[in-house]
Amino acid sequence: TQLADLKTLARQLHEAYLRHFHLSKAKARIFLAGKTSTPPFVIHDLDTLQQAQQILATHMQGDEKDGLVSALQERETESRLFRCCQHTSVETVTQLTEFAKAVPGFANLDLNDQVTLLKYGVHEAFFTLLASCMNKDGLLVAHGKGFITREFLKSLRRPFSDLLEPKFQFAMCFNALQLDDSDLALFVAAIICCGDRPGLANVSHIEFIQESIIHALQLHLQANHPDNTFLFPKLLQKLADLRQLVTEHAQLVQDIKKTQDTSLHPLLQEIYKDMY
Amino acid sequence: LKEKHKILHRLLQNSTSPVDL
Repeated sequence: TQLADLKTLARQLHEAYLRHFHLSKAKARIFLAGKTSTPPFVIHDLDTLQQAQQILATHMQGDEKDGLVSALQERETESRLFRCCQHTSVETVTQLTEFAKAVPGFANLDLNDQVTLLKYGVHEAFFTLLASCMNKDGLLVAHGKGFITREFLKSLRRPFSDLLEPKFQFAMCFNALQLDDSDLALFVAAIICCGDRPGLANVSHIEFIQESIIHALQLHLQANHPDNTFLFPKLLQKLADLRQLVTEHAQLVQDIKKTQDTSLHPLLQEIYKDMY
Repeated sequence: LKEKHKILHRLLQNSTSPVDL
């Protein structure tokens, strides 16, 4: 019975993941491989960034709130791209919140604990999902309609040039594990339902949910990747790597906010405030 | 926590609502 329950949990989380995250890894890999009728528009310098404004704006007519379009209307390149990054973060946080609510047991937790789990978990989950949109050369943007090269991002002035390069380095190691969307659904749920976030009230309840997810993940990996014996321990190690990545990211964002003439979205301000 | 995380709180309590940039 327990085995059947864990399989059901894996299925439920996979379904919730496909329901709430618009760009699955499977779809992103098709875009990255150029196997779509309209390949992504490649942004590799200032000229192509300007062109993206027209091209992507045409693609997105009727979507007035799209961050890429409004961000591209800003004057400075770095500010524009920083705003694009924020837009993607905010969009992903809203998707992750809906996904979290679909994790069995999450919605019954104390509301303050739900807030704490999201505050500490969303960026780790975001960088996990971002890896699906990355290859060694760049990053898919605007729901797969654009592709920004890694070299262009590295050529920005500091500190903006430091924003995404560590995420590329993480993504290259993480993508080497060759997880699919069903594996990622369980991994992202395990990131969110984590019993050792600071300030949690009901740790035992969260640990109970987390243990089920981790157990379901272990069984799912055995079935889905039977030849990769060490995949499960490798993936647990990635949880520690993600925590380090987020700590450094939060510091960098605070530095950008203090030293650059840029604003930070109120939702991201809430998350970063008193985080680490 | 509720006071300091009003938007997260709102996202948790409501179904998906747009978060404007």
